[in-house]
Amino acid sequence: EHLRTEHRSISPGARSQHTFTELFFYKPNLWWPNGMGKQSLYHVAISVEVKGFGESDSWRHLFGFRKIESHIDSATGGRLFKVNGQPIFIRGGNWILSDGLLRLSEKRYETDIKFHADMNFNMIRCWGGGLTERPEFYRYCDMYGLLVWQEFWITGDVDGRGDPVSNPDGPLDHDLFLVCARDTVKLLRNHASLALWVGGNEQVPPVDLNTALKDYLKLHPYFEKVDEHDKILEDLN
Amino acid sequence: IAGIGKTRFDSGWLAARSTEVELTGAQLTTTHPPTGADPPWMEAVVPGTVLATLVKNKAVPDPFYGLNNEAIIDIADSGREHYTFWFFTTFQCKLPEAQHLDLNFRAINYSAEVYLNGNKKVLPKGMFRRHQLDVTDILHPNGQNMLAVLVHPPDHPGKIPPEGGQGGDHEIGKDVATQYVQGWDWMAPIRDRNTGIWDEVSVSVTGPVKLIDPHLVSSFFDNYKRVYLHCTTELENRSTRVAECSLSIEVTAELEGNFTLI
Repeated sequence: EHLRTEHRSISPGARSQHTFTELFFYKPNLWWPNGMGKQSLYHVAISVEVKGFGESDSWRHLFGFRKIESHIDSATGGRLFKVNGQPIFIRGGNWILSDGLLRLSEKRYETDIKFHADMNFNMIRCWGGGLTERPEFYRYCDMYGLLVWQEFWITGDVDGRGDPVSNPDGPLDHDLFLVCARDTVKLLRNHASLALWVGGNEQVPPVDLNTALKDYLKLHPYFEKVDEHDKILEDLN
Repeated sequence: IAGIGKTRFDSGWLAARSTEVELTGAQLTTTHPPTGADPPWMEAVVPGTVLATLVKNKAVPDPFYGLNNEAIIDIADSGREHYTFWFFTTFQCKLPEAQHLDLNFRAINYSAEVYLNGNKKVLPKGMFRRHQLDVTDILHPNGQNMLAVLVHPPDHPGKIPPEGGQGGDHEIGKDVATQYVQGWDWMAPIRDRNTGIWDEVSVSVTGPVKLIDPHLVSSFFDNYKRVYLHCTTELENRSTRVAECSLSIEVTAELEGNFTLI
């Protein structure tokens, strides 16, 4: 039941989107953050075969079933997180990058991230003045159960504060910023550890950027309905 | 390179300061390739930055020891051309008919010109974006391919005020790049502003149809008993014929050791 093959014709030179019929799982092993349970990860493999040619392309990813929710608590002003319906007390570390000369190896990532897990952390926050971290970073966060708070490339100190005021409108080329943001989201979106996107460090991005980022990252209407459905079922239970 | 899949290029790179190379990208990748790590060429760190390459070759001291960073010229004083570098490598690839080769850069800081076997492609600005080039038609018929990449630093590397400060003079914030490189309260300025091919370089072989950025999402019901995995992917048919495709998705869980549940 966890293997599905579907057929599709694609016109010459065309680019199209295909949505598989969803795969059903009964009580899959859930992915939990460090300290709350196992980091269960499933291997997802997608391949395309073309008639008369054979295998044309393939793709693999480690995928964790988890549901992450967060909201700003009106009483404390702090952000509260739930993972798989369970509240989690966040113990986090701030992260800029692993090496200032960007010699970013898998071994280095594994060592650094395991160290955070060994310190009993359950979240790493990637600061907006540093890097958007690489898939290998996220892979080890998936494996060691570190939730990731990922900021985009805006900092108050370089975009909006100071005397004289620094770059109040953020980067010069807003379209370029959004091209990079869209591509980054596509690069990282399948990782179980990815918990929260944030517009920038201690700063709201310029209105047009912030609006576009919110639009890119909003839940697809289909899943809003799923959430409602889920809630109704929970209430019934 | 053989068969469908990805091959990383993370060794065998050479680098040279652009001002010390009088050849064009077309010449470097056709008639006058560098022959080895002889000046001005040196072994390069890819992925990594120009500064990482200079440190590896002991052209500058390691900036993270003592006050060594003070001995490295800042891009504000040297000019951008000082940290504008050529990167060069070769690879073997001869494709059967109907296969395609993509040259992939997962990130470059900040912009670049790519030359493959004398053919030029421009990579647009932005530190946090992927670049994919279909190079099928410009591979060399004999299978020996030469690749040169001219990497330019950020457009606004800025100056570091004598008193330092958060993000230097803030010029770097005008670009879409990492901002800590102008120095912060916890960090000395990075002299090359992290210019370089700083993330994975690879080539990928595909058939006529390519998968692009699959997206996986799960939804939960009945207190996490009933769960669905949703998957959407983009597909591109690069051939001149209609492609009849069989798309498969398979999910497996490794239990322990060599046991797999399908």
